[in-house]
Amino acid sequence: MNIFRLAGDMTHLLSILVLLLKIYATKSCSGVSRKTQELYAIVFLARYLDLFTDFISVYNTFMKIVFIASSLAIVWCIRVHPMVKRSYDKDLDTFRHYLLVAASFLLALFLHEKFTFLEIFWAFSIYLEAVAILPQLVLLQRSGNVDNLTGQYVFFLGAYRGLYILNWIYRYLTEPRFTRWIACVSGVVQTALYADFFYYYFISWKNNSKLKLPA
Amino acid sequence: TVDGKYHDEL
Repeated sequence: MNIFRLAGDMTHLLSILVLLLKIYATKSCSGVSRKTQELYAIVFLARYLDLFTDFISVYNTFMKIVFIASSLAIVWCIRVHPMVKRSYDKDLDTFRHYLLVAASFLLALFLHEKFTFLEIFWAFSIYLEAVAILPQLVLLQRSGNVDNLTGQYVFFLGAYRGLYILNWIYRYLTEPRFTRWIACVSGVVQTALYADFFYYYFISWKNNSKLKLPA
Repeated sequence: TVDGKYHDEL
Protein backbone atom coordinates (compact mmCIF):
# COMPACT_ATOMS: atom_id res chain seq x y z
CA MET A 1 0.00 0.00 0.00
CA ASN A 2 1.34 3.46 -0.87
CA ILE A 3 0.09 6.95 -0.17
CA PHE A 4 -1.30 7.38 -3.70
CA ARG A 5 -3.43 4.25 -3.48
CA LEU A 6 -4.62 5.05 0.04
CA ALA A 7 -5.51 8.60 -1.07
CA GLY A 8 -7.27 7.08 -4.09
CA ASP A 9 -9.32 4.69 -1.98
CA MET A 10 -10.21 7.44 0.51
CA THR A 11 -11.24 9.77 -2.37
CA HIS A 12 -13.37 6.98 -3.78
CA LEU A 13 -14.97 6.41 -0.39
CA LEU A 14 -15.51 10.18 -0.06
CA SER A 15 -17.30 10.31 -3.42
CA ILE A 16 -19.69 7.60 -2.21
CA LEU A 17 -20.27 9.38 1.10
CA VAL A 18 -20.99 12.67 -0.74
CA LEU A 19 -23.53 10.92 -2.95
CA LEU A 20 -25.16 9.22 0.05
CA LEU A 21 -25.26 12.61 1.81
CA LYS A 22 -26.89 14.24 -1.22
CA ILE A 23 -29.57 11.55 -1.49
CA TYR A 24 -30.17 11.41 2.26
CA ALA A 25 -30.09 15.19 2.89
CA THR A 26 -32.17 16.24 -0.10
CA LYS A 27 -34.24 13.01 -0.31
CA SER A 28 -33.67 13.48 -4.03
CA CYS A 29 -31.52 11.96 -6.75
CA SER A 30 -32.00 14.81 -9.22
CA GLY A 31 -28.93 15.08 -11.43
CA VAL A 32 -27.82 11.55 -10.48
CA SER A 33 -27.78 8.88 -13.18
CA ARG A 34 -29.35 5.64 -11.94
CA LYS A 35 -27.67 3.86 -14.81
CA THR A 36 -24.19 4.88 -13.68
CA GLN A 37 -25.04 3.66 -10.17
CA GLU A 38 -26.24 0.34 -11.59
CA LEU A 39 -23.05 0.00 -13.65
CA TYR A 40 -20.93 0.63 -10.55
CA ALA A 41 -22.87 -2.01 -8.61
CA ILE A 42 -22.08 -4.48 -11.42
CA VAL A 43 -18.42 -3.34 -11.40
CA PHE A 44 -18.03 -4.09 -7.68
CA LEU A 45 -19.95 -7.38 -7.78
CA ALA A 46 -17.90 -8.60 -10.75
CA ARG A 47 -14.59 -7.39 -9.35
CA TYR A 48 -14.96 -8.70 -5.81
CA LEU A 49 -16.13 -12.22 -6.60
CA ASP A 50 -13.04 -13.34 -4.67
CA LEU A 51 -14.34 -11.55 -1.55
CA PHE A 52 -14.75 -14.82 0.36
CA THR A 53 -12.01 -16.87 -1.29
CA ASP A 54 -8.97 -14.57 -1.26
CA PHE A 55 -8.17 -12.77 1.98
CA ILE A 56 -5.62 -10.02 1.40
CA SER A 57 -6.12 -7.76 4.43
CA VAL A 58 -8.82 -6.54 6.77
CA TYR A 59 -8.70 -3.20 5.00
CA ASN A 60 -9.14 -4.83 1.58
CA THR A 61 -12.07 -6.98 2.69
CA PHE A 62 -13.70 -4.15 4.62
CA MET A 63 -13.50 -1.71 1.67
CA LYS A 64 -14.86 -4.33 -0.75
CA ILE A 65 -17.89 -4.85 1.48
CA VAL A 66 -18.39 -1.08 1.83
CA PHE A 67 -18.24 -0.55 -1.93
CA ILE A 68 -20.64 -3.42 -2.69
CA ALA A 69 -23.10 -2.49 0.06
CA SER A 70 -23.09 1.26 -0.70
CA SER A 71 -23.53 0.84 -4.44
CA LEU A 72 -26.45 -1.57 -3.94
CA ALA A 73 -27.97 0.75 -1.32
CA ILE A 74 -27.80 3.71 -3.72
CA VAL A 75 -29.43 1.73 -6.54
CA TRP A 76 -32.09 0.54 -4.08
CA CYS A 77 -32.73 4.15 -2.97
CA ILE A 78 -33.17 5.43 -6.51
CA ARG A 79 -35.31 2.47 -7.60
CA VAL A 80 -37.42 1.78 -4.51
CA HIS A 81 -37.38 4.57 -1.90
CA PRO A 82 -40.65 6.46 -2.67
CA MET A 83 -39.31 9.98 -2.01
CA VAL A 84 -36.08 9.49 -3.95
CA LYS A 85 -37.66 7.44 -6.73
CA ARG A 86 -40.02 10.31 -7.55
CA SER A 87 -37.09 12.66 -8.20
CA TYR A 88 -35.43 10.32 -10.69
CA ASP A 89 -35.71 11.77 -14.19
CA LYS A 90 -35.73 8.76 -16.52
CA ASP A 91 -36.28 11.02 -19.53
CA LEU A 92 -32.84 12.55 -18.94
CA ASP A 93 -31.06 9.30 -18.02
CA THR A 94 -31.39 7.69 -21.43
CA PHE A 95 -27.89 6.35 -22.09
CA ARG A 96 -28.08 2.74 -23.40
CA HIS A 97 -25.84 1.45 -20.62
CA TYR A 98 -26.48 -2.22 -21.38
CA LEU A 99 -24.34 -1.64 -24.51
CA LEU A 100 -21.48 -0.67 -22.19
CA VAL A 101 -21.99 -3.90 -20.24
CA ALA A 102 -22.04 -6.01 -23.41
CA ALA A 103 -18.99 -4.31 -24.95
CA SER A 104 -16.97 -4.56 -21.72
CA PHE A 105 -17.80 -8.25 -21.31
CA LEU A 106 -16.93 -8.98 -24.94
CA LEU A 107 -13.60 -7.18 -24.56
CA ALA A 108 -12.91 -9.14 -21.36
CA LEU A 109 -13.43 -12.40 -23.25
CA PHE A 110 -10.55 -11.41 -25.57
CA LEU A 111 -8.35 -9.29 -23.31
CA HIS A 112 -7.69 -10.70 -19.84
CA GLU A 113 -4.75 -11.81 -17.72
CA LYS A 114 -5.88 -15.46 -17.66
CA PHE A 115 -8.82 -17.28 -19.23
CA THR A 116 -10.51 -18.14 -15.95
CA PHE A 117 -13.95 -17.22 -14.64
CA LEU A 118 -12.55 -14.87 -11.95
CA GLU A 119 -10.04 -13.18 -14.27
CA ILE A 120 -12.57 -12.62 -17.05
CA PHE A 121 -15.02 -11.05 -14.59
CA TRP A 122 -12.18 -9.00 -13.08
CA ALA A 123 -11.16 -7.63 -16.52
CA PHE A 124 -14.86 -7.06 -17.31
CA SER A 125 -15.20 -4.96 -14.13
CA ILE A 126 -12.11 -2.92 -15.05
CA TYR A 127 -13.37 -2.13 -18.56
CA LEU A 128 -16.90 -1.43 -17.34
CA GLU A 129 -15.69 0.95 -14.65
CA ALA A 130 -13.78 2.94 -17.28
CA VAL A 131 -17.03 3.79 -19.09
CA ALA A 132 -19.49 3.61 -16.18
CA ILE A 133 -19.46 7.40 -15.75
CA LEU A 134 -20.74 8.07 -19.29
CA PRO A 135 -24.47 8.00 -18.45
CA GLN A 136 -23.79 10.40 -15.55
CA LEU A 137 -21.77 12.83 -17.70
CA VAL A 138 -24.44 12.77 -20.43
CA LEU A 139 -27.11 13.44 -17.80
CA LEU A 140 -25.12 16.38 -16.37
CA GLN A 141 -24.83 17.93 -19.84
CA ARG A 142 -28.59 17.53 -20.33
CA SER A 143 -29.66 18.70 -16.91
CA GLY A 144 -27.86 22.07 -17.25
CA ASN A 145 -27.17 23.31 -13.75
CA VAL A 146 -25.51 20.82 -11.45
CA ASP A 147 -26.04 20.94 -7.69
CA ASN A 148 -22.90 21.21 -5.61
CA LEU A 149 -23.02 17.74 -4.03
CA THR A 150 -23.56 15.99 -7.36
CA GLY A 151 -20.66 18.00 -8.85
CA GLN A 152 -18.42 17.06 -5.92
CA TYR A 153 -19.48 13.43 -6.22
CA VAL A 154 -18.37 13.29 -9.88
CA PHE A 155 -15.19 15.21 -9.13
CA PHE A 156 -14.04 12.83 -6.36
CA LEU A 157 -15.08 9.80 -8.42
CA GLY A 158 -12.90 11.01 -11.29
CA ALA A 159 -10.03 12.02 -9.01
CA TYR A 160 -9.75 8.60 -7.32
CA ARG A 161 -8.69 6.78 -10.49
CA GLY A 162 -6.30 9.65 -11.27
CA LEU A 163 -4.63 8.97 -7.92
CA TYR A 164 -4.51 5.27 -8.82
CA ILE A 165 -2.49 6.20 -11.91
CA LEU A 166 0.10 7.80 -9.61
CA ASN A 167 -0.03 4.58 -7.55
CA TRP A 168 0.70 2.48 -10.65
CA ILE A 169 3.62 4.75 -11.64
CA TYR A 170 4.99 4.51 -8.09
CA ARG A 171 4.63 0.70 -8.01
CA TYR A 172 6.16 0.39 -11.48
CA LEU A 173 9.19 2.35 -10.26
CA THR A 174 9.53 0.56 -6.93
CA GLU A 175 8.43 -3.04 -7.58
CA PRO A 176 10.58 -5.16 -9.91
CA ARG A 177 7.94 -7.08 -11.78
CA PHE A 178 4.96 -4.78 -11.42
CA THR A 179 2.85 -4.68 -14.58
CA ARG A 180 -0.91 -4.12 -14.59
CA TRP A 181 -1.52 -3.13 -18.21
CA ILE A 182 -5.27 -3.85 -18.17
CA ALA A 183 -5.87 -1.73 -15.06
CA CYS A 184 -3.41 1.00 -16.13
CA VAL A 185 -4.64 1.55 -19.68
CA SER A 186 -8.25 1.31 -18.56
CA GLY A 187 -7.56 3.72 -15.69
CA VAL A 188 -6.03 6.28 -18.05
CA VAL A 189 -9.05 6.05 -20.38
CA GLN A 190 -11.38 6.35 -17.38
CA THR A 191 -9.65 9.46 -16.04
CA ALA A 192 -9.45 11.00 -19.53
CA LEU A 193 -13.24 10.76 -19.84
CA TYR A 194 -13.47 13.23 -16.93
CA ALA A 195 -11.12 15.72 -18.61
CA ASP A 196 -13.79 18.15 -19.80
CA PHE A 197 -15.72 17.80 -16.53
CA PHE A 198 -12.57 18.61 -14.57
CA TYR A 199 -12.05 21.66 -16.79
CA TYR A 200 -15.55 23.07 -16.23
CA TYR A 201 -15.39 22.10 -12.56
CA PHE A 202 -12.14 24.09 -12.18
CA ILE A 203 -13.64 27.09 -14.05
CA SER A 204 -16.71 27.08 -11.79
CA TRP A 205 -14.46 26.84 -8.73
CA LYS A 206 -12.16 29.66 -9.98
CA ASN A 207 -15.06 31.99 -10.86
CA ASN A 208 -17.01 30.82 -7.83
CA SER A 209 -19.91 30.25 -10.22
CA LYS A 210 -22.44 27.43 -10.64
CA LEU A 211 -21.04 24.39 -12.44
CA LYS A 212 -22.47 24.27 -15.96
CA LEU A 213 -21.51 21.76 -18.62
CA PRO A 214 -22.09 22.95 -22.21
CA ALA A 215 -24.93 21.03 -23.85
CA THR B 1 -5.29 -14.32 -8.86
CA VAL B 2 -2.81 -14.39 -11.71
CA ASP B 3 0.26 -16.66 -11.46
CA GLY B 4 -0.23 -16.65 -7.69
CA LYS B 5 -0.48 -12.86 -7.58
CA TYR B 6 -3.74 -11.63 -6.03
CA HIS B 7 -5.44 -8.52 -7.30
CA ASP B 8 -4.38 -6.65 -4.21
CA GLU B 9 -5.91 -3.35 -5.36
CA LEU B 10 -9.56 -2.35 -4.99
